[in-house]
Amino acid sequence: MGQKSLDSFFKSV
Amino acid sequence: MFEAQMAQAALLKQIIESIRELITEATFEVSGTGMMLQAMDSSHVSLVALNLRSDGFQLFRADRPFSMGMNLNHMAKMLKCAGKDDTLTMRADEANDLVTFLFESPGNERLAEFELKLMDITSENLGIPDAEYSATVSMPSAEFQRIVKDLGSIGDTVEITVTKDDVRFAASGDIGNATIKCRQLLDTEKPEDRTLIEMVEPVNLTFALRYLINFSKATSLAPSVTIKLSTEMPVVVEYKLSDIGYVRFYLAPKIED
Repeated sequence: MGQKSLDSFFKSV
Repeated sequence: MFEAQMAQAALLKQIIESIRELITEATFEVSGTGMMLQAMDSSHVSLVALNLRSDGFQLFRADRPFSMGMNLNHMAKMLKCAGKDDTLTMRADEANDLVTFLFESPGNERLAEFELKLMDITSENLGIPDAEYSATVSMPSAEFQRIVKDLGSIGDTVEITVTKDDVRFAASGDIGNATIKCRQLLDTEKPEDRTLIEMVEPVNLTFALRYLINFSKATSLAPSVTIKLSTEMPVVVEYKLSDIGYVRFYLAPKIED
C-alpha cells in the first residue's frame, strides 16, 4: 500500500 | 513582551515529550488567544496541532502576535530540569532571540531560570478544513495506546473499521494476524472509561502504525482520546488538555497502489 501525503489535504495559507 | 504562567511546568514538559519525535523544530505562535503550534513531520505524513488557550494559564500576556521558533529537543532538555510540582513562567520579548523558562518550587524556595535560544524556522501555515467526519470514536487513551502497541508487534499498518456497533483494529504480518474489536461502552462509573462510537457512515481506513504509536505518547496528557475518521481523509487523533486546550495529531491514510 502507498502512503498518502498530507500536502494534498491541507493547503498552505 | 510575552509572559505566561502555568501552574504545572510538568504539563508543558509532557506535551513536548509527546511531540518531539515527530517534529524536532517548530514555531510557537503567541497571541492574545494563546499559544499555538502547527507542524508537519519531515515526511509530510503527519501533523501536530497544539492549542493552549490564554484563559487556561494563570497569567497570560502577549502585547502583540509573536513567533517563537524552537528546537523541541532543546526545549525538552530545559523542561526536564523543572521539579515535579514547579510552576512555569515563560517570558520573551522581540528584542532578544531568547525565551526564558522560570521554574519555581511550590514553597518559592527555589527559582531556576533557563534561557533557550530562539531560531528562525521557515514554516508554512496550513489551513486545516473543519471537516465533518464519518465516524468519531472516543475511548480511554490507555486502551488506544495498548491497541496500537500490541498491533505494532504484529504488523506495520492497522486497518481501522468503524461500524454502528464496534470499532475494529486489524493488523497482519509475517507471523500472523490480529484483530481487536472494541464495542461501544457507555455504562461506566467514570466518563473517561467510556467507549463512544458516533457513526454517520461506516469507514474503513489503513494507517501506518508507527505514527499512531508515536501519537500515543500523549496518553498521559488525557484520560480519553478521540479518533475522527472519514474515507480517504487523514485521521485526527485528539487529546484534550483539561481547561487549557488540545493536542491533535493528523495522519494521512495508506491507499491501494
